[in-house]
Amino acid sequence: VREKSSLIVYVVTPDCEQLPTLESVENCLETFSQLVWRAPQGTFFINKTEIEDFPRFPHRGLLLDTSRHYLPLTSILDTLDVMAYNKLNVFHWHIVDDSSFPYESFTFPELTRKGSYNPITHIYTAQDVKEVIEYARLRGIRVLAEFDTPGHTLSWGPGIPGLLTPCYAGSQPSGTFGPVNPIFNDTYEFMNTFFLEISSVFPDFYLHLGGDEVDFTCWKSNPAVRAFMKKKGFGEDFKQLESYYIQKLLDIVSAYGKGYVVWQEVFDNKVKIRPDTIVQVWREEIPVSYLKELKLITKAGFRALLSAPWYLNRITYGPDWQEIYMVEPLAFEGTPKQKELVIGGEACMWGEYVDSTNLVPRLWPRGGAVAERLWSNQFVTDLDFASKRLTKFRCELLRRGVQAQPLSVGFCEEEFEHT
Amino acid sequence: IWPWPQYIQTTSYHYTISPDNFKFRYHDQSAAQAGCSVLDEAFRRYRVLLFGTRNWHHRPDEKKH
Repeated sequence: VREKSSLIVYVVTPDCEQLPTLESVENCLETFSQLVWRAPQGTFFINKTEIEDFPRFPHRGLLLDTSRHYLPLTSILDTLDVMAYNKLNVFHWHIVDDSSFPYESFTFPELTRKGSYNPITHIYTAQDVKEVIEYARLRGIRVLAEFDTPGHTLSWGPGIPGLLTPCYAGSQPSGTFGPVNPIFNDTYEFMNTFFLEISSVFPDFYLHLGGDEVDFTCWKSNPAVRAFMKKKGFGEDFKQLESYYIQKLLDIVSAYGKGYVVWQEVFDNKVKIRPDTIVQVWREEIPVSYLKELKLITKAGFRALLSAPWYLNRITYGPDWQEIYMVEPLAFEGTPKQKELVIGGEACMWGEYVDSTNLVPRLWPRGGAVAERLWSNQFVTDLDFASKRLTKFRCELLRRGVQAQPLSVGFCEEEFEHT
Repeated sequence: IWPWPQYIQTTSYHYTISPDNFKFRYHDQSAAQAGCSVLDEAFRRYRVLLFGTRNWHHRPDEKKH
């Protein structure tokens, strides 16, 4: 047996210090590392192999919610490592939500001081954010930050008084607050300044602006909002008010030279959006099935991302990775041009019942099922073949120190090395 | 391999790899050369992933139980 002593890397483009983009041509050492195997005596081998590889979809993401439960920086960095092992290339950082505002804004520090679980320990400083972006860059991963508005913003309220809509019970304020108040100029002045900061802190061309699950009941209860609706001629259609807000926000963000990703409601509610907007599908059945939604979005000429069938925070007993694996993102009626507009998808890990104690085993190797669906060609669908490889890959993850959960009965040699 | 590549053909013919001698190298005509942070760092990480951090200059069977 002859020895091989080097791996020679030939890179076509010289952009070593650049950030990855949606258009980046990808390649990596991951495949090579998985080809090397070790005999029981300890010798390393590699079989003579020819590989040609490229991803099926350019956007292969993982959404991590770091608001409902705070995730320590180390959890995020470790996740980026495992993403790279799975060739996932977009970290969708759902950094703030109703529950907490851990992003430390230098323009509006009160947001974090008053909105995070703990302003000293449970925050992401400017240095943390830089570290995440650089750590991701070195692994070919983009960081897509999400600052969801006008809904899901309860944690923004204490830091910016007047930003949220006061809800009413009859003619009196009820003491509770709803979505961002869309009727005041101050709201847009704040957003203008805030997103100027966000645009400079997060260098990716795209920002995720959310736009989902806007609760109209609070807006409906507020007399000033109702008067504004009347003045604008919106009648009782609060979707038009949402559109009014989102439209202004999109104008603000576009003025900073950024593109944006929005949740599907923005499209469903017929908000006027730029042609290069990416619409992310997260609802499985409502208002229509996710495949139908993809059909409608692409028919309207927008690019789409699929997440609806890939909520990994949901758990079931048994091999639920198979269902995740068998999703075919292009199984909707549409022209080839429409199908080209589906640029990929994202696995999602929402934080209600997930924190750093259970993130890793819940994510991996199930996240790998999404990763292969988005990377490999459409004909790679054999469950037995996938099962054998994913089981083995899980053992490789264990060897690399990732506490990935088992797929079924069995064992890994690597377990003995850890005991 | 996970995820499965677009095209792969493997044979039973195999080579040994010695952690002592193995090197990641830039092709002479590669647009990226030594000093390219993304690749230099990747080479370092993948050496550890492949062979671990132990000192391979010792005979591999020295500490075998």
